[in-house]
Amino acid sequence: QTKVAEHPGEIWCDSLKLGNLQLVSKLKNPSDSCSVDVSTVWWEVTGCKESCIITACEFTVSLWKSLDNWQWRKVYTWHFTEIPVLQIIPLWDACNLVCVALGHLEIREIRLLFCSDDECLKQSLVKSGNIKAVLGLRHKRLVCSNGTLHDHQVDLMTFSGSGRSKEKQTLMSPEETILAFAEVQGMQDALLGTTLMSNIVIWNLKTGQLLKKMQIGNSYQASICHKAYSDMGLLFVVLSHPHGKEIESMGSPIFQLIVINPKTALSADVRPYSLPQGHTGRFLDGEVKDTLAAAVLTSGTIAVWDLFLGHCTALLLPNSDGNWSFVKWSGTDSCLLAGQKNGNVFVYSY
Amino acid sequence: CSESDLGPISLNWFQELTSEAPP
Repeated sequence: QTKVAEHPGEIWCDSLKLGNLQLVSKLKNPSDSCSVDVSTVWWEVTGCKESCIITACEFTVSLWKSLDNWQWRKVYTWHFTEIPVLQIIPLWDACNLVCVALGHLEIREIRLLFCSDDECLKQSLVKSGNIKAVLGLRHKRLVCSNGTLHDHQVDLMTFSGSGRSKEKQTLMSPEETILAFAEVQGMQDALLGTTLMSNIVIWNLKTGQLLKKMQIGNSYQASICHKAYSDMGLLFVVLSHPHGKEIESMGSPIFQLIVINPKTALSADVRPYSLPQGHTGRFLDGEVKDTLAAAVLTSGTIAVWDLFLGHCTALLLPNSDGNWSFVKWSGTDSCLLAGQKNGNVFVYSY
Repeated sequence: CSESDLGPISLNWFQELTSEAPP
């Protein structure tokens, strides 16, 4: 038995109803340019710190304040003129600060967005160059890797409360291209990364040391790490394979959970997260929060997995306005933010 | 997988790797 909800965005849930998506609100960005990303951020609006939605179009980034009854009002918009916005980089526990990545196909600039004391919108250049991977961390920190093989650099930046200054620390480079970073739940000074050559690397964020470089096999080439969990001396890592080949009969897993013993660098597969029968597609974009993973697929559908249960718990099919193109979890509650290129952002409670 | 697949497990792996890694 499958439950199919009404428009907008057909929702499929499994018969056990272990997960459910319910549409609670819709934001319409009237900008003519293409929407590229969404996230949530803590912001002090009219003297009150609250969780706001932040949306990005090609040349604008807008902050939305919540009103009553799940309605949203746009309060600030930052404008960009030369390089388009690629993604929002939230700094998870920061207030009144958010970063954005700008570029064409690859990230060329990272900018910090904030407001001055007199409520003027400000932006400052944090990093420029050939940026390969970036992640916002807790405690107003941002990690990014840039440069090519010979001048490869991994920087950890810490921003002041107001965003006016930053401290920079260099992490030891694994001397190969880093594709993605992930925080390690349960080990706050650890940072994990995946590399182009199928390695997983671990840093100590306090000392900047590169603790381990571990080969995870050719079947994981160019994997993206989304989240890691440290438990009982082992590291559990959620990966996706944006370049994975789809096997027609069963499809390739969208996410994969592996386990690594960091002491021995030995690893094993734990569980694949695949699409239900009859659905196909490859990973385009996605996010893992706590035990929930969401992905936008090449088919234009959004799929949600409960990592503990091990199976897909909800599917959000494209609606009459078109395919889904980006998806994020809200920072404060179990809401799924689903966006389309035309500026529509739908908020679903899970 | 069992402990024999992954080798000996240490609950203090982070501290141990930090002391073993180059500064």
